[in-house]
Amino acid sequence: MAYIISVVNQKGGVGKTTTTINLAAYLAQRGKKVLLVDLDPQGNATSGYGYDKSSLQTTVYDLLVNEADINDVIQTTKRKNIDMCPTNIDLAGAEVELVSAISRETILKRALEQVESKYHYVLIDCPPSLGLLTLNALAASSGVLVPIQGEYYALEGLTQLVDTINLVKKHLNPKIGIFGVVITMFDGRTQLTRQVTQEVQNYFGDKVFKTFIPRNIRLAEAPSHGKTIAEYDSKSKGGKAYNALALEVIKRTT
Amino acid sequence: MAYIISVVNQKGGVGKTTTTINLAAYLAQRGKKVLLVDLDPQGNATSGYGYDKSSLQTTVYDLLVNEADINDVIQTTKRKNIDMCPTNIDLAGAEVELVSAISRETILKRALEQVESKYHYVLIDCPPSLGLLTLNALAASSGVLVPIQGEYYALEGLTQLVDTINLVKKHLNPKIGIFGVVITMFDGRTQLTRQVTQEVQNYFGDKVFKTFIPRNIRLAEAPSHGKTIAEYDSKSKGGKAYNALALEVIKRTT
Ligand SMILES: Nc1ncnc2c1ncn2[C@@H]1O[C@H](COP(=O)(O)OP(=O)(O)OP(=O)(O)O)[C@@H](O)[C@H]1O
Ligand SMILES: Nc1ncnc2c1ncn2[C@@H]1O[C@H](COP(=O)(O)OP(=O)(O)OP(=O)(O)O)[C@@H](O)[C@H]1O
Ligand SMILES: [Mg+2]
Ligand SMILES: [Mg+2]
Repeated sequence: MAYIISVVNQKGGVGKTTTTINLAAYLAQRGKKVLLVDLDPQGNATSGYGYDKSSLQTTVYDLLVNEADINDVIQTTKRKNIDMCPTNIDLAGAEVELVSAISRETILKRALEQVESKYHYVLIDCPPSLGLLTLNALAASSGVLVPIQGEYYALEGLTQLVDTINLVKKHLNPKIGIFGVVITMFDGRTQLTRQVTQEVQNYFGDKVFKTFIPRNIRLAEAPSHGKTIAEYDSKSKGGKAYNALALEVIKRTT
Repeated sequence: MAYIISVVNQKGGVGKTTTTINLAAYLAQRGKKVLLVDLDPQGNATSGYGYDKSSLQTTVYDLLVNEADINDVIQTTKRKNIDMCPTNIDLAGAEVELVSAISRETILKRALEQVESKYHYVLIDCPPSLGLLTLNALAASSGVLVPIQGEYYALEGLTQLVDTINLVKKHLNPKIGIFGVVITMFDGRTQLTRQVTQEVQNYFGDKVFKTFIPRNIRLAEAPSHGKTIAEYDSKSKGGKAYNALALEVIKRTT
């Protein structure tokens, strides 16, 4: 049985995609079989992995709206141990098109049940909202990974996020909970980051991973080459941090 | 007649709220009357201005869903020349609740028509998506201000954004167009930022404002004190940049 993790935070630009892509890379390096699902219409995880979005045949959109077989959507990547469900801009229409679909929140859950036995982990990159796409991810997941940037607005949305997870727990998926919280773009030199980080640790306690992801330009450069940080610069501070995070994730799930 | 500007980019965390709050502050300082509309369910602009979201009576949600009178929603702020339409978490339910409403995309437009004569500018802070809330903003606007962070994923969403604006132009609001593009969190030391910025300038030409907003921690600190950068640290690089941007905006609209 795979451990299915949704990477969620409705606050934009906090490192959801960067965390999904690079965590998947280091889990795979450690011999874990990983399926990466790109549930964000922006398709950043798809292009960050080097795919050309315009040339994709079947995507996550087809899975959710056209009841495509998930095996037709899964692409094997040239990277050992990582498969991907890519996405393109069509996905932007899914939320409206699914409004009156039956059991619209559990389409992804039912699709993943068919393939999860092949993987150790399924990582789902979510868009910056708590709409139907993110609900599908939460309904399908064993746990939620929340990247949080150490800045003021980061604190604002946390209660909304926790409330949404509790709603999903009550109505769609009794096993869901916060698997972990990871501090991203950490810059220990600024008081603001230290203050916000302290508040996050007070709020989430030991759910906060010990590994903080530092602000590191190499992480922002890697996707422009279609590479993960493990491929682009594994010796960078960002690479080492995601490698350490992967180890913590494995420890928490075994 | 007010010039109505939507601050839009579906990419998350690019500085939409920071730009809306601080541009409004410097336009007001130069004697322009400004109405700031917070159309993001996260309510960052509302709290960035120092409002306590839990104590608000009527909000943008009531305007869109309960047909509240916009004059009941507008709050005068203690800041000269700036009024605000605040928001709270209720707004997160609006998109689903409005799915079958008649003329759901033009509710905001019709509401603003009643008050726009009192202002020089209306600035609308949008959520990181191109859903119904952002469509309402686009339908009501004279122009779109697009903040763009100089990083790789920033380029990904531009064609989707331009396509959406063109759709709105064709079906909802013939006068809309890109009013301007502003480079945010600019760090000239990194090659990545310089490269992406060059590509943005190639794509948008002279729509790109000459003023680049530098990465400046004081901009991230100000909202934790409920202050604009003009109040918190007007001599900072961030303060000077938004002041210069306000001057450019005034020049383009007179
Ligand atoms: N630790 C880091 N150091 C430096 N840059 C980073 C780091 N993590 C992410 N970035 C960069 O910051 C930007 C935002 O990150 P990312 O796109 O992963 O966030 P996101 O939460 O997925 O955004 P969205 O809400 O739009 O989906 C990207 O340009 C990314 O390359
Ligand atoms: N020029 C800047 N320098 C440093 N920090 C900045 C700058 N502009 C914005 N920030 C900080 O970066 C984060 C993202 O900015 P902001 O919240 O304004 O973006 P946004 O596009 O409104 O995000 P969202 O997509 O979630 O609505 C915030 O913590 C903000 O304080
Ligand atoms: Mg993302
Ligand atoms: Mg915002």
